[in-house]
Amino acid sequence: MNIFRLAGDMTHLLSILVLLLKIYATKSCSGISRKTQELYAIVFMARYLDLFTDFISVYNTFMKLIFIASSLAIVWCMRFHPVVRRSYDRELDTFRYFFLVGASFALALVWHDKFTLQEVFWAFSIYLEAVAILPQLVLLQRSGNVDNLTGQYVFFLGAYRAFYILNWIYRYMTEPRFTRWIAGISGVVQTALYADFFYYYFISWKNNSKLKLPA
Amino acid sequence: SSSTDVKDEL
Repeated sequence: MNIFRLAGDMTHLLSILVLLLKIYATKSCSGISRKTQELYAIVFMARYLDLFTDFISVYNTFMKLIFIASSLAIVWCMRFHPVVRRSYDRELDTFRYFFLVGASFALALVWHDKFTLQEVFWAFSIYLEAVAILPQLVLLQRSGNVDNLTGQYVFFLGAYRAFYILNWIYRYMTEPRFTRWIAGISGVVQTALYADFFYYYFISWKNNSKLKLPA
Repeated sequence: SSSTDVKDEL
């Protein structure tokens, strides 16, 4: 564990807490893409299959369980909570996300560390995570306004990916034989998507105008 | 190579 990875994990946790706080405090999920949240639930369940086979540390196991439980809780709230579900922007959240799941799985079948069930699902989860934010960005683009908590949620998610890139650079330099091509390249793609969003978020915030992402 | 070692990241 190095400081960059810890900072990445903490900002990731913070992003989820911000989202839960928004839903709990406002009893509303407007501006949140349920499709993105469902993709994250799939990402964590596919990636953490190793909970059954490998023990790394108490911290590692605890965080994995937190990520699985919190993502399922958010999806549950948006689908079934009697008050929260009414504010779901169903007509704006129309991204065809099965395409992302299919493409990520197809890529995992051809590019993985080992052709085993666990490794293919791990690679699948990495590719899917890289693009899981897309339905959320499309929803924000359509609704045209981003409330502070939703903006902070996406900001912390972006910070988490940026810290992980620093972590990989650090490990590459300090650990012999450390390479993470799959996670590294996917991580750069994912961080670029967030950086792009923040560029337009910042511009619209500075001009005090509606968010306008390029189509 | 270590790319196929146990995945120790989240």
